[in-house]
Amino acid sequence: LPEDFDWREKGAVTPGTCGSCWSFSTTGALEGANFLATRKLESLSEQQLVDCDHECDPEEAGSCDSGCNGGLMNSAFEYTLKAGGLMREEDYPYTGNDRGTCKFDKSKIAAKVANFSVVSLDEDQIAANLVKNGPLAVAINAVFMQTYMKGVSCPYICSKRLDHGVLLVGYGSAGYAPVRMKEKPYWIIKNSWGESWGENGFYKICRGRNICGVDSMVSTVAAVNTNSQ
Amino acid sequence: SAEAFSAEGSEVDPLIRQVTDRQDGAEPHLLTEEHHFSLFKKRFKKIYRSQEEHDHRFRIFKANLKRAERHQKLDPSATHGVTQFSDLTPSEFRRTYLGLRRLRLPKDANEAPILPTDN
Repeated sequence: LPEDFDWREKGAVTPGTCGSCWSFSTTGALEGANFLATRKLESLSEQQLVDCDHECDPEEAGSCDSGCNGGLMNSAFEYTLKAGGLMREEDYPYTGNDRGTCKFDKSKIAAKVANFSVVSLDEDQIAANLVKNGPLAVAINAVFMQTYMKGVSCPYICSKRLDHGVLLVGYGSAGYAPVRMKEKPYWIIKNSWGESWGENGFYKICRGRNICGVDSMVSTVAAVNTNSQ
Repeated sequence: SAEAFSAEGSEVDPLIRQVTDRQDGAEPHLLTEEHHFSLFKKRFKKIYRSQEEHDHRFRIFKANLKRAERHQKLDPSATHGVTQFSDLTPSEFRRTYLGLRRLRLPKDANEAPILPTDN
């Protein structure tokens, strides 16, 4: 595994913000996988997931994806697999509300899911899947993110109750921690709150202890190479 | 420590400097909070529909300054302070900006194959 790795440097991460974190995390992972499969970076539609994805978790009655009321990345991958794929952002733009009807147009699919899976709670496996399969959809507890501005976040205490969906795009071997004069290995996370938040929209959280539950629910997705079709 | 920002949003001073006592005896801490709130409103272009709403948001802002200080103590390797969410209560923040369904790993989810991680 490389010491440091960052998909942003390889052109696999789109810009962009979105109010529906679970669809942001889902589209971000599929954008990366689609880039790996087709070498094209396409910004995919979160609004299609918000309007059209009401996939339920088979294990939990009533736990269905529902726009601004929340969703799950794995259920969203399942929806995308069944629906045939996601449209481009430009063809199905983000409106910021979930009162619209589904306007999915099968003829305008830009990315297709081949398969998706959950990565075990093992940081080397998470790093290996990140390097091999592209950015990963992860869940996290966001309590420290409301006041976060920069640096490597490594709270002494942080709940592992997951309440936010983000995108894992890379990792660094050492992030300078001025206060404790320590070098800290960290994950690089793309958040959905815009570039005026955090480090130009990104968050760094230290590795090693499943801090804030960041290693607890990691999903990787593979895309179909639509170039050949 | 909440960072002080100039109106343009760039950092002017990484720490809140203790404001020296003023002649009129104004409470320096209050001055600091009001000062930060006016910078916050300018930086994030916040406009409140009434004086009542403004005062309500200022109370929340002051509580969030304290929260940022607590977070800074609990998380010293990052910098915590005033963000665009500093006039939201924690529950407003959760309701508006988070949105993950109660999470359990779906039992039928495929497990990713174990990948080699040495050399």
